[in-house]
Formats: sequence, C-alpha cells, structure tokens
Amino acid sequence: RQSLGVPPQVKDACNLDNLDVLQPTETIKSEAGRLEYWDHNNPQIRCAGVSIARLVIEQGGFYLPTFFSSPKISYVVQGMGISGRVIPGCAETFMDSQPMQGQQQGHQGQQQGQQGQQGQQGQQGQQGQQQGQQGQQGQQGQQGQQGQQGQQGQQQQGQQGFRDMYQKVEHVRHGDVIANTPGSAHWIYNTGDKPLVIISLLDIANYQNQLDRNPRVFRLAGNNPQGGFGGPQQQQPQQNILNGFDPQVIAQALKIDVRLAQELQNKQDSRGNIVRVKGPFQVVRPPLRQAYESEQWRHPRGPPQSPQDN
Amino acid sequence: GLEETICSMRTHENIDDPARADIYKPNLGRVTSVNSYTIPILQYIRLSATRGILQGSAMVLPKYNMNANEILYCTQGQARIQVVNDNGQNVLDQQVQKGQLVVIPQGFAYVVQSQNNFEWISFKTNANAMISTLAGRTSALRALPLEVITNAFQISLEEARKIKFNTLETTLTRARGGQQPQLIEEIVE
Repeated sequence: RQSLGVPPQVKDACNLDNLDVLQPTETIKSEAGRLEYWDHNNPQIRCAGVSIARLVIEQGGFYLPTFFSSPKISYVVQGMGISGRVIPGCAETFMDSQPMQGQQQGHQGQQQGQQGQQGQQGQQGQQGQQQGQQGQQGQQGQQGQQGQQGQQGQQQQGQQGFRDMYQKVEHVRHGDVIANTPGSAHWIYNTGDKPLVIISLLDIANYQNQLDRNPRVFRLAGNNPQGGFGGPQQQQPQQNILNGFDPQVIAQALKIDVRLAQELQNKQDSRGNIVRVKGPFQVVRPPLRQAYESEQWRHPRGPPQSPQDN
Repeated sequence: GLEETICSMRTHENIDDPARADIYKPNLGRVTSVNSYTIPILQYIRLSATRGILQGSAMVLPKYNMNANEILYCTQGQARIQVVNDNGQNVLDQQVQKGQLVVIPQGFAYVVQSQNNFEWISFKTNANAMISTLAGRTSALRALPLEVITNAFQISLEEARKIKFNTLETTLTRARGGQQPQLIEEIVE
C-alpha cells in the first residue's frame, strides 16, 4: 500500500514492531442483535487501512438498510437469512403476486397471479423456451401495469393484482462471501433458528472511499441512541439519512403528508439498527431446493432411506 | 478506444446545449452529464461534471453520490440546499446564490430547491459518478420490499405503499405541498 502513495497519517501508523491478537473493542446493542467492532485506530488495523466489524442478528431480526462510503466484503460465519440490496437504475424484478384483500378474485386475477408466479419461476430457469416467451410477457405486463399506474395513480393498484415489486432478494447462509459496493444500501433478515453471524471488512483505504479514514455508515432507516459504528468519536446518536431533512421537503419529494414524512425520520424510535420483525416477513424469495438437498447429503440424519442415499 | 490515441483525444464537450440534455422535463428543467463514456480522457483524470438548470420552483429529488465527492457551483439564480451527513444530522441548510459553491461529500444526502431559475455546474471526483435517489421511480425506497419499509419505519402497509409509489418522476419534480394530483403531461420521462 505504501508504494501506492498511502496518505501520510496512515503511513506513520505502520510501526509494526510486534503484533498481537485483537478482540472487538466496542459493542452496539440493538433490539434484535448487536454490532461489535474492532477499533480502527489500532496501529495494526490502521496500517492495513481497514475497519472490521461483526454483525450478530438474532432469530427473526432484521438489519435495517445501510450503505457505506467504502467497499465491503463479508463472510457468513453462522446461520442463514435473506438479503436485499439497492442498485440504482436496476429494475424491480421480484414481484409479489399474492392477491390483495378486496381485489377481484376472478379469472383475470388468477391469470395475473400465475403470470407473476411464472415470472418468478421463470427466473429459476425451470421452464426453458416457454419461460423466455413468458418472461417477455411478464415484462410487457409489468410495463403495462407501470403505464396504467402512471395514468390512474395509486388507487388503481388494488385492481392490478400485484402486492409489491422490488429488486432482487438473495439467500445468504454460512460459508457465503458477500461483496458490497460503496453507496449501495443492503438489508439482511435472519430466517434461521439461530443467530446469524457475519464478519465484515470495510476497506477504508480503498480509492473508492473518497472521505477520510474513518468508517462512515449511512442508514436509510432506524435510529440508534448508542451511536454509530466506528470507534469512540462516533458516540453521538446515529439517525437515519432522512432525519436531517426538513419534513416539508421530504413530504414534497415523496408526495405524502408531513405527518408521514416525520414518521420516516424515526425520531421516537430507539430500537437500534437491528429490529425485531413481528409476524411473518412476507418478502417473496425464490425456493432454495437444490442447496439444501446437498446439505442433507453432507449431514445425513438417521439410517439411509433408500439405496442411493448411502 | 484503439482509434483514439492520447494525441488525438477529444478534450472538451459543450454541455450547455439544451438539445444535449440527458434529463429533460418541460417547465421544470434539464440535467446534462459528461463522464468517461462521453469524453474518454476523463477516465485518466477520474473526474466528471454535471450541468443543471431548474425553472421556477422545481426541485431535484433528494439523492446522494455513491462514489464521488461533489463540488456544486451556482452559475445563476438561487436555491435552498440541504445536506445531511452519515449521522443523519443536517450539516447545511442555506440559500446558495450565483458565484457561491457547496461541497457535498460522498454519501451525504442532499436536496436542491430552486427559488428562481437556479443553474449550476457540479464537478465530481469520479469518472463514472453514480447517484442514488431517495425518492422517485428509481429510488432506494422503491427498490425495497413493502415489508422492509413497514418494519423499518413502523408504519402501515398502506402508508408504505404511498411512500414507495406516489412519486413517479425520476430526478426532477415540482416542489408543491403534499398530495396535490399531478397532471400526466408534467411527467415526461
């Protein structure tokens, strides 16, 4: 890194006469989990130009959408869950086609539901040529719906038969390596029956981080009275990015009323960055059939059921 | 590309020509960017620029720079600009006039509300500067499942739906109060 012209303050941090084993130095608790991090000002860590944190999400816990100014790479040490990320400009390719209350339950609804389902299955690539044709249909359908949306506004959505659409949702589980680009918000929900533990490295010396050598975390939602991730100087409460705007401006931008805009600022919320989800977390996700079959193969329970299971 | 050597590389592009706008909305304004896809030499210096012109009380939807710092310099008119840092604190809420500039660090969210025909040029410290909007058709909130929004903000499904789908524009909108109905011809994408 020195040959790449590392900034002076990092350079003189590299007195590495002896190394030692490092433990997390600080823990930030939330409603359904905690964030532990190693002090990035430690000479050895500072010399490496990184910041390291461990994220523990309890069962049914949800890590709120967050983005960083530096690239991040993570490893799932334990557990399983689903994760979504926001990549601006990408289409919402996941569509939740559960029928809504009060919605027409007739043939047309069914047909769209199937089309929605097929769209999703299409993504699994199970139906070959037919899928291609349906995929096209799905997209046209989607555009059709978009067009209708534009013309008739929100109250029409109930009749269009889809509940929601959003960007890709992925399964994560122990052994996965996850890469996050700067500025791309992501969220994680623990779908397993034990804590989801993820160790992450933030490359704060990377050229893509255009700010200083402090790990800076940006929250799209939530509010943590205990402060943010990144060592002692981050001890002031960390609020979400909408909090700093005038509610009137948020209301104009989102075309909602000011009261709802104020709710987006989470001022009264003290749950932290990992919140507990009450009830089912109804986010559509593709089935994970292949992976778990191989899993069972590696950890057989009880006597083999049939010859090929030996 | 191969057909361009450094000697013959183009080094300038006029981004004031309305016909060259990347984003255009009648009666609201236009935005034009130049990056390394437009002028390859910018790849070497890792810089890009964006020219913006807002008419009347138009507003640039709240957004943040994903991979660049931004220096916003006002060339005409006046606007109110708010900037929010990583702690969710408002670090700037002022009027910016002709001849003044604002530094907007990477990741800091900001909003620009024109007060009378605001025009600016922004320089960005990345050859392929990317933005992420917080409202509108390609916004971060739009990319999130409703379930995420209801749990994150402790609001109802219906409220989440409004937040997610009410604003149809992508970048520019008219700053009006609350939920007035919008004329379809104003939504030129």
